[in-house]
Amino acid sequence: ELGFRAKDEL
Amino acid sequence: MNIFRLGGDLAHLLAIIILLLKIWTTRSCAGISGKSQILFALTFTARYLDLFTNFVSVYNSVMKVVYLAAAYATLYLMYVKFKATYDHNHDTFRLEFLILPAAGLALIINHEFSIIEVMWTFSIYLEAVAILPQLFMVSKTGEAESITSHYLFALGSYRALYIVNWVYRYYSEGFYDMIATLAGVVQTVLYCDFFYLYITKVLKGKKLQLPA
Repeated sequence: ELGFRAKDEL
Repeated sequence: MNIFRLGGDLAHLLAIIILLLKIWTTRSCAGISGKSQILFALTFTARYLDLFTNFVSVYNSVMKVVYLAAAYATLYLMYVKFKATYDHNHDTFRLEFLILPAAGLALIINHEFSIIEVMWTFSIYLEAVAILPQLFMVSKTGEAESITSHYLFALGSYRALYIVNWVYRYYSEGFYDMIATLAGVVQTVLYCDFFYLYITKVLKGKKLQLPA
């Protein structure tokens, strides 16, 4: 429910 | 990549360049909070631990290196080269009041309990509050040079644009990250009164004066 980390973002 | 995130990254890069130019050209770091700069260096260090292990794109790697180099270059200029111009007396925010809660929260609320993920989460929470020493310093001195207010405007705009990017990504690809988004909202809200002063005063050529 927290979603997930965007590995492509700075 | 979308125009909101690209705009955010460019605003962030602009802020970092404005700050370096201000310190370098005026040979002074008056009015700049060294403590906030320490928090930004800590933020990038904790966030980019995967710089060498997780290649995303040339752009991504280059920007990470630029942010890290600029953060540490700023610390060098403030604490070594132009140390005499650093305003200790007005830069008094206790860093442990920001670092410890961010670290504690990162251990409790994260996407995954691993070193890289917890350090990334710590960097997200820390970045959200990293500007507080700077805003505290501006409120204590009661004013800021216009170059410093341009720096703060660009810095505040960067995360505001990232919020638009997250909204766009949610509707276009169903992506969402509640940790980064909520921390980003907190970070941007902290700039609100500054944004108001910047738009009503600085853009009209007046000096940024905080109501005493």
